[in-house]
Amino acid sequence: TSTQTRLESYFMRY
Amino acid sequence: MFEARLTSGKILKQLIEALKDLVQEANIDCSDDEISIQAMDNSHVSLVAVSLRSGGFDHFRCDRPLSLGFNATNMGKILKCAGNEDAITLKAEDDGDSLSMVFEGPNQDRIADFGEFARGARGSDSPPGSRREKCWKIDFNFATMRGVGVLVVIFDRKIYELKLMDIDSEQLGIPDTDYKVTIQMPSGEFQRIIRDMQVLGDTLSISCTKEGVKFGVQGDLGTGNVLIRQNAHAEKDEDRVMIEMEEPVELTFALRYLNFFTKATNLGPTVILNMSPDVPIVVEYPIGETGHIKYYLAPKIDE
Repeated sequence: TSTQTRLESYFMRY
Repeated sequence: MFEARLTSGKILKQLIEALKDLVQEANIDCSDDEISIQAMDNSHVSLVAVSLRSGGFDHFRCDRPLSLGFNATNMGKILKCAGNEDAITLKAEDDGDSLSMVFEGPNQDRIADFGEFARGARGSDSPPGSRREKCWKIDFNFATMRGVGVLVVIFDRKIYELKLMDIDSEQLGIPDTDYKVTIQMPSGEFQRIIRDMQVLGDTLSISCTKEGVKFGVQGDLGTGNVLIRQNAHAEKDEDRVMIEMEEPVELTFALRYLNFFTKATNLGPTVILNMSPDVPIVVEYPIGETGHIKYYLAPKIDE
């Protein structure tokens, strides 16, 4: 099984 | 004041079509050198980033940076009223709450003699429905143009106003990244692969090795695999497959989102995929010399 990651795990919010 | 005219208004129609299923609301950010859009889908799994450089417009004016918040579905509805051959002009005041969109057909220009028009403007004996009367009804401002030798009468101009909204946009800073793998391939072929793979399952693995790029899916029905090999010498540029690889990369993604991205296929013949281990894929559709639409999608990670 695989889990969907979110973009905030990779890119900084500003 | 912001004003931008795109001769090929179709680009704007296709751009909004390409993002409206993914994002409901977004800001058009206007600056001196471009208009751009950055927005995430509701679940923050994917992001769309659009850039249209000012040089790609045949008229561009932006006095100060503006953020125009819009509802993508509503804008799509209005843009459906524009013909594929229409030029589209966007206009917004600095403190306005609407975006004006002017659609002009390709053959809209008619030259009318000033004298003839002046008689029409005074409401002379033009029979109803005559060309003169039509001019007069369409744009009364011509009456103020006395002294000018010729008039350009616009018969086919539609003006729509889209209500703007304040949108708290959550912008992400996306660092410049050197990706380990860059694949350029025909956008139509990528669209077909995504469509076909969806029949079998909901997760796509994309694996790039020396052999080529392998797209694979496993589902209850069975499995599917498509291998794309480098083909840098195809006769037509748009048929070329080019693979640059520093090291092999394999990632898995939700097909549902990749399918949303392929709505941009009409914007250009080529798609570029950028991948590195354990980071979001970038699916980029270049838009001629004008700009691009890029999609970022977070990978799925094995538990």
